[in-house]
Amino acid sequence: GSKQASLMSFFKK
Amino acid sequence: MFEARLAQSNLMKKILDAIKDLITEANLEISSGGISLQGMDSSHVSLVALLMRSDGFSPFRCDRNLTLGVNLQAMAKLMKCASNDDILTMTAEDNSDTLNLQFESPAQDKLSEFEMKLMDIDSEHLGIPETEYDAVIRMPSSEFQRICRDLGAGIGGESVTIACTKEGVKFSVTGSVGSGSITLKQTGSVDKPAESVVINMAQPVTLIFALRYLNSFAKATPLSESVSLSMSREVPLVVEYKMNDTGYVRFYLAPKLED
Repeated sequence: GSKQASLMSFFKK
Repeated sequence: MFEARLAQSNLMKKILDAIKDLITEANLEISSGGISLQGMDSSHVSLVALLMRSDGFSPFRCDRNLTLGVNLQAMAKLMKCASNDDILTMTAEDNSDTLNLQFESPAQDKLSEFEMKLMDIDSEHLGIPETEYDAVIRMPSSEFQRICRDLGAGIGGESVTIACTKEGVKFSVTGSVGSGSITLKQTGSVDKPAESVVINMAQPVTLIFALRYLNSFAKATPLSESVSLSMSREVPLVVEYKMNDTGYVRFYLAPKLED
């Protein structure tokens, strides 16, 4: 199955 | 002092309708370059980035940078008090806790003035890295809207797989009543750019996304005749609606990744 990733893991604060 | 005059209230209505269900409140950042906004949905899966360049307004005046915290749902409701072709003027004093909205009829025989309360919004401004995308697909925005709606409503799919090759782009779903796919081929003629499907591809790419977000992004369809989808392996999708040459609404969507 596939799992929804969070945007926070791609974009930096 | 901030003042921005927009020839057609309709544009602001369309922008707010496009984003207000995804993000209910956001900071409008006002600078000499124009008006920008960035906000994530509450589940941190998607992000909206708006830019309205100052040259889209006449006049546009911004003496110092301002951050205006706005309830977008409230502003959308207020904008409904404007007729589509009313001239919209937004003004705010430098340390004001209100944003003034003025709607003027084209014949200048009706003037409506509203004061909207601003709010303090804690927002995390994210740095979006520059990305070379494996594939950029441009297609009619109405076609994209139709595909997202059909795959969601027709099949009851939750996740859509978007596979892009040189030949075309294939949207596939598996849902409660079965499965289905819609493939768009690259169109040969570019006589009518707004009606064409154009694929700029460095390498084939396949990604999985939650369909309900794409359906939400498609609410921006009235903003532009065409939409572009930018995809790279294992990075967020960018769905961009350009507003002539005066700005854009971009949606970023984190992919679903294999466990």
